[in-house]
Amino acid sequence: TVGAVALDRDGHVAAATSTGGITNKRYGRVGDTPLIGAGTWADDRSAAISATGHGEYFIRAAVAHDIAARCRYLGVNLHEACQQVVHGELKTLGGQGGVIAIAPDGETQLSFNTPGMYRAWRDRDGRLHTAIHSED
Amino acid sequence: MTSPIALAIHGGAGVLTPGLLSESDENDVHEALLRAITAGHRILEEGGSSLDAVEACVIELEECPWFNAGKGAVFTHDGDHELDAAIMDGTNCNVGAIAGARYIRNPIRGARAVMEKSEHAMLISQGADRFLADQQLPLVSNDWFDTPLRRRQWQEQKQQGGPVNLEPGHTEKKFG
Repeated sequence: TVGAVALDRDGHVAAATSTGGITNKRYGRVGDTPLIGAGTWADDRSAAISATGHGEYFIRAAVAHDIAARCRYLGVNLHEACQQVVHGELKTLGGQGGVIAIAPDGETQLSFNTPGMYRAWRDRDGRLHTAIHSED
Repeated sequence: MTSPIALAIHGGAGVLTPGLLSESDENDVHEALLRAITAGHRILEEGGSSLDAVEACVIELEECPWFNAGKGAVFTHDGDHELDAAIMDGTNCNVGAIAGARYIRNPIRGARAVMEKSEHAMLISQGADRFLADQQLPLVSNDWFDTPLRRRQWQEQKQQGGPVNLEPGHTEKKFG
């Protein structure tokens, strides 16, 4: 699954996610579809989130919306919200994977509970970075 | 006053431990990731919208056979490809999504078309294909998404017998 989240100069966030699902899937399975609220979410009042991983667990945990809701209603920062959901709620259910997330203030998070995630990001100084493994 | 810009992308997660990919393959992945984020970054730097930026990044990733989306999408049990995508605009919470589409070259373009040119939030399967056929977007035959790597992974999965076990700890080495 691939995805992107962004914040533009007008202060608007957006999220996009695309996937082929899981190998050998049957029965019209849409468990890995980036459902709005599970795998994809964007709201200028909270954050933009795109997820990758074991999709049916992301649906059960409503991962993307849960992260945004924690920011909006509880006032926690994006790092804390991602930690609570990806390493808490999702992992408790047995779900593996990760998210990328951006807040309207520019805070950028790349959070995953697997040994790696293909990822890239722009830092606050404008430099672009790429990484694969958790220790990268 | 203008906002700071920010951008991040992902290309899948899983047991991506050092040594799983050759150094050459890892370099290819890094280059592909850089190409994808650069596409969106350029738009943001020039004052473009976050919506255009995320779409541009995902199109680049869909065109790269390393990632499970667009070209290089995994095979279904029936030996074809079903593509899913979603996009959301934080300005107004508009959304568009497709699932089980088979012919749209860049599924994220299809999701955006659903958002901007239909009154719906999500279209699936043949209905999505029919809608997308009317949208003046590039279409391809379903086998355009094939790659030798994905075919090999699919055949290995089939030889193991039975459906994919979706319980924790039994997933593929890399998924998402």
